[in-house]
Amino acid sequence: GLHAQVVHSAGRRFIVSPVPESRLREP
Amino acid sequence: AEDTGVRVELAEEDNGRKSTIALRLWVEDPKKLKGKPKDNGAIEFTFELEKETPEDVAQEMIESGFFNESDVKIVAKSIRDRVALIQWRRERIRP
Repeated sequence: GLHAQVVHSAGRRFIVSPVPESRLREP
Repeated sequence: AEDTGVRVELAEEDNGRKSTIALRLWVEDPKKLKGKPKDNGAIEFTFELEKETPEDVAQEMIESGFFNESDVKIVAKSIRDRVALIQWRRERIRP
């Protein structure tokens, strides 16, 4: 899937990926 | 760990020796957040156990537009709980 990336000014990279389907349905 | 509505987990296997670990954070219960999270994707990031604090990362996430400033405490707490668990496990494996 498309992984959006955001790099913070301090240099840390945040990679956004879809939440693992199995985790969304957890009670 | 208390359910803050924000979930944090290891994004990769922790061999117990690396000082930098990869974590993944996502919102499981948006109702528990004061602000409206940007989207419900999972955010992967690296965390340096010795040098960084959960508050650093939470603040950077706010500044990167992932969360509302009012939720910095919830985000930081969720990260801190997971990091504490990882460190606790590491001490048990390799005292």
